[in-house]
Amino acid sequence: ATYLAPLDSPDPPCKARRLYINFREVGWHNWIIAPRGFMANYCQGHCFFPTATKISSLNHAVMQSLMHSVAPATTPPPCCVPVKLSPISVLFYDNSDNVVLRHYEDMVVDECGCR
Amino acid sequence: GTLSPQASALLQTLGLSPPPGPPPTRPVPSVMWRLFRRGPEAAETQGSESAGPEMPQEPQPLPCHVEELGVPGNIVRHVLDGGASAPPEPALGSLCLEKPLFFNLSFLDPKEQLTLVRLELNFGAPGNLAPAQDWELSLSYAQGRLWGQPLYWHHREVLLRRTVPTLHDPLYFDMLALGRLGNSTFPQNLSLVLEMLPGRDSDLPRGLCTKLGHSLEASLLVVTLDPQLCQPTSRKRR
Repeated sequence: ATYLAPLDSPDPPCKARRLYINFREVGWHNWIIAPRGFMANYCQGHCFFPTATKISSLNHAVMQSLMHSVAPATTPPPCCVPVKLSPISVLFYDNSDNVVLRHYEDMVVDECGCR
Repeated sequence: GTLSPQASALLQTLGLSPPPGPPPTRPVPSVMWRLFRRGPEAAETQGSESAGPEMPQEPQPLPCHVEELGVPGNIVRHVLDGGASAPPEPALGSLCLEKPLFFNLSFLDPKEQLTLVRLELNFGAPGNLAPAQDWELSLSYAQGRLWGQPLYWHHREVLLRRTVPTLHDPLYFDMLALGRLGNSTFPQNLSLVLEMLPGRDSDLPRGLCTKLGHSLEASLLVVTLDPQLCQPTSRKRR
């Protein structure tokens, strides 16, 4: 299930937005035993100067946001991307009725930043 | 029903493939529930719920490591004995039980490295009835056996012999430590024969041995590591 987070200002700063993936809605609930779904989240928002200086941004991203603020036509703003992610594990039945536990790295966005 | 191209692509990326038939009804083994609950989310959840800023965070479980089993891995499979429904063979001589065990390992992907293959033998309630005496178990390969041919027709390579004091608790055997399985790169299946010899008291009631044969639940816990899923995104040196 997803819904676009209400944008709280004309240029919302880059941050993690809620996104819950429901296995039932994608029809996998019959063979995925657990979890029923998980909070994957996503990144949305702007990396404009000077806000970008307050978000977990690389120095380069701060420089790029500064360049964008003084010459927007020449330099695009940095991108709002995941910078801290968490793993999840999924328990499911495979084609041979085996019960399988699979571990996936980098599946949940914990934190966003400008890059 | 039919999958959308997007769903198919996502499943393929995650290495998931929905079972072709109706949803399986097989119960989930407690060991798999335990491993799932001890997975990364559990650690994360526990950390956030119980730990305020002043509480020390729980150490994150090692990525690509199955902590409870103490081996590297990111895929754990619980495989049931494919021959469970086959009746035990007539046990010859003083053998109490002679049982073929068959595990289908065709799911193994060449990319995956075997890090644990643990055989579990669980005799259930009849196991509690069996006298607590030294039972001698032996496991051997039955490769190359044609289905339906009596076991004793086949030369068997004995993998291990072990004396166990009781059949009351599940018995575990580390198959990788036994050698050849670990060396063969991609075994498609694992065919074994379990023989059981009663200890001191050899005049066991025949019915008990038959019950043991029927109640035996044999399963494999197979842990593999797909190294490609564990590569941290290495940053190129500038």
